Amino acid sequence: MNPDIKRERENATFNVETLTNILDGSPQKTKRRREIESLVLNDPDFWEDDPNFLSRSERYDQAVRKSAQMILKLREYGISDPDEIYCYKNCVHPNRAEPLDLHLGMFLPTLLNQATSEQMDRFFMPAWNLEIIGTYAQTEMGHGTHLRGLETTATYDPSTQEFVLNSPTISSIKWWPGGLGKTSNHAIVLAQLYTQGKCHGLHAFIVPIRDIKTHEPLPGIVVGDIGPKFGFNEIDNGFLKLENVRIPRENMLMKYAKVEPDGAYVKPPSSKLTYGTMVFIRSLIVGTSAKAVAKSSTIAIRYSTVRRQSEIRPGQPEPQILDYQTQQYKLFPVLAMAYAFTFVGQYMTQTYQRITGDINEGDFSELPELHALSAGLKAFTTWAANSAIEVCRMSCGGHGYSRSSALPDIYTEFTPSCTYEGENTVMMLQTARYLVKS
Amino acid sequence: YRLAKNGQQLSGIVSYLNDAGRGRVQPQTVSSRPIVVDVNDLSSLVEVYKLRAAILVELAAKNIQQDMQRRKSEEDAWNNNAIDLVKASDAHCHYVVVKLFTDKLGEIGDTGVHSVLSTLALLYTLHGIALNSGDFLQAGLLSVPQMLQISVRIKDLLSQLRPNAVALVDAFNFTDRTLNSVLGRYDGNVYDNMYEWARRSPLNSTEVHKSFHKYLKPLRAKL
Repeated sequence: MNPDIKRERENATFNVETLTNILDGSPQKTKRRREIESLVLNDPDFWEDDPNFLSRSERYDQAVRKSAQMILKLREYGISDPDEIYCYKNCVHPNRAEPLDLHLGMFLPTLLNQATSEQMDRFFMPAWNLEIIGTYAQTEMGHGTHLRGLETTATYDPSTQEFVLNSPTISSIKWWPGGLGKTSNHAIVLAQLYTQGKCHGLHAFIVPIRDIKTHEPLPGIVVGDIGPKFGFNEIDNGFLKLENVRIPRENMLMKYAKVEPDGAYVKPPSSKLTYGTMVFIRSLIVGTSAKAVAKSSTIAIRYSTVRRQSEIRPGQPEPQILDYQTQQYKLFPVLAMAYAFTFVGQYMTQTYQRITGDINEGDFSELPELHALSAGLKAFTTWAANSAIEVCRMSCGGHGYSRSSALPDIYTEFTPSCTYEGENTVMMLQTARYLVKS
Repeated sequence: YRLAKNGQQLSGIVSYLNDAGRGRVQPQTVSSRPIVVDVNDLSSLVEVYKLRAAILVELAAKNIQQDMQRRKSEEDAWNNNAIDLVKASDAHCHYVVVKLFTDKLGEIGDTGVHSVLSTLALLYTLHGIALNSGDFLQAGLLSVPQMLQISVRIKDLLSQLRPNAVALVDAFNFTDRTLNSVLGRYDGNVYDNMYEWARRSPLNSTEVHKSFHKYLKPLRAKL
């Protein structure tokens, strides 16, 4: 142990374990988290080549191997609680997204929240067993957060009781969904529903995109990877072009809105229900912001106690750089932010679960507030966290630039959250609409 | 805001707009007495964040109203005031974060942990005020001497936190494998591990890289 960091620990005025328990939620939760972490960390199946030294294709390959192992192990150990799955996943793929993220984080939750019981019977177990690997295709090349501008169409044909899906323009090609390029064989596609000559706005459809056995793209489907990005090296973010793709009527997610066999449209109780999965993810992003800032501040503060540089008093030994007021001024507000966002993340998860429970009981009264709060806090925390990670990187001087510090990867993996699941300025304006009009 | 202005009672996190809607929240003149007297009192600081949010929401709403009275459509008036609207949302979210952090302190019984987290919460709150001082000063929520007092207090808080900084990050309890950072190693043995890591770079797999034979050596022969 480095003597400087050892001495720091000896000087603390509070019990670290007590605070860890508060951050985890309880001593039992800390214990369980550590059990799960040791399952992963001691498992040779998860040992990996350092991704910093691999090509993108090799990184994707390694990530798919680990994700496949992860699914097997989760079954083997009987881990099914969503929080525990999330914890296990974060140990298998530390600081980075993975190819099955959209399947686990958006495809399955969308089925749970928006599928009818018949649809659950058809899709859920195959998806749980990864016969169906799904993603969530909403964003288009020419349209992002403004959902009414999406161009993909799903036109109901009562003669065959099918929907015909089309990407009518180049700008309507689905663009960005994680796992769409190479991993998934199904996508939940958000498209403008046309029936009986009328457009009824955006609805969700389950669209098979690759053959379940051969994994070849199906007729009418053009699918692939969108290429290298700023971070997200393990993920095959993809494009999807639909050319007269026919799917059965039963593939529209119909827990709320419905299309009857004759083409009659039944409205949902709230138009916001279609976007429930986005609200779920936005609520989670608040906690993700906290984690990114917590990791970055851990790295920068520990390093700042080990690093000695220059002099404060002439002739004295080089001080720890954390003794410089400017270093404290950079890092301690970031540390405070990490704690603040952790508690806000806990609150958002609890609030999401409470309001979702009410929605399942038919009470939609708090849905607008949840929408506004999750949108605003998603934007507020990701903007702040994004700058904070950069402050931490700069606080580590030249070594912050090295990939060995992990700070460049934390930054590039986190930055997309300022634009995905709703571009931040647009999110703030949605919150403003609620504040002004409510 | 508009519902509150029409006399409806709002509940939940936006209930603070009840007062704004009824004209009970007004920016103060610079000369009038500021609302917060004690910059060390978290609950009164939460209160000024709340007032700042209410004032900025009201300001944005009034600007939209004025534009509409000048025969602008509601949509154009909205776009014309989008900067104010984003600022209002930002202030609202900032208030929510500060409030939730302060509320959390009430749940913590352990004295040592409560003390250090209170210091962090105060730093977060005062640092936010310092960064957005224009909003607080313009609204008359704080005075210029108080802003100077806040600057001094922030420096005190930095020194107060210094002995606990490593313990506070240790409490996040990241393992070395999940952190995956040579600089952030728990044992602090940074330099020897950084050297080891660099040695594993693929560029070091051979002592002489092939590019020397392919390009530099032929180039040298030509010069």
